[in-house]
Amino acid sequence: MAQRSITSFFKKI
Amino acid sequence: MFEARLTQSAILKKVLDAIKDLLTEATFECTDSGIQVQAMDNAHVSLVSMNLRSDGFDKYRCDRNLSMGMSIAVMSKILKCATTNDTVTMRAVDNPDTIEFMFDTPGKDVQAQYEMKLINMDQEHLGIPETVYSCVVKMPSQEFARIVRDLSQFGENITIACTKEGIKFSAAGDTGTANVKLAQTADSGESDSVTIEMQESVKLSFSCRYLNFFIKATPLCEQVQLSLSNDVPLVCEFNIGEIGHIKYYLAPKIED
Repeated sequence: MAQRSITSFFKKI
Repeated sequence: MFEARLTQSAILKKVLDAIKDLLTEATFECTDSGIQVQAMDNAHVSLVSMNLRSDGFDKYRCDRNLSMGMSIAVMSKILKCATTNDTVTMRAVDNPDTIEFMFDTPGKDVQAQYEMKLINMDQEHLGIPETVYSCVVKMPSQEFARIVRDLSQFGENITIACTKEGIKFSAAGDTGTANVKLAQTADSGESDSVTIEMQESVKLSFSCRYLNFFIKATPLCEQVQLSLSNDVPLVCEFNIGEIGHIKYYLAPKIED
């Protein structure tokens, strides 16, 4: 299985 | 001037134990309302969001908002020098280069003082959207820790499936499979109760490596709250005594 990055869910503000 | 005092350093020692393996450095945002930390691990797979309310401290003063970059490893080393009953005071001037930690042992005329250099850090703040989760599970934190440790022996990932019947943790690998299922308990609000609020069933897989980092927070409180929705990060939340909380967000695994 591949690991997603947290930054693909939460964007920089 | 910033000054925050806790009569028992135990809680701060536990907080450092809960983050030291996951974070190398973090920015501590200090305001009148308390201390906030938001930081990602180096691989950007998880996010820690921590809050320590000013009213939870025995003394708290913050004249100007401060943003202090700290080495978690060094801070952890310093906190290890305090015994659990020591009073801990953190102090910094406005526009500080360093932060001072002072430990006073009750009944003894001994004061230990440690000064730590602050780090210049890039301000990276992520917006966490308000989410209504499909499943919110509260369970004993020790039970969760045990399941994570036990299942990690059998695979790299733990699959969490939550239905009306209960919550099921599974791992599978070359050596075999492991499954632990918990049903909701009759009474809620007790330290050993399991409660499940479910709108929709969920099934998600997460890296054991990160879940093992999160369970380092187990000594902080008796219950852990897991919030899950399909295709969004897991939230694993521990209360920090009466003073605040630590939330770990973990991005799910997806099929290759």
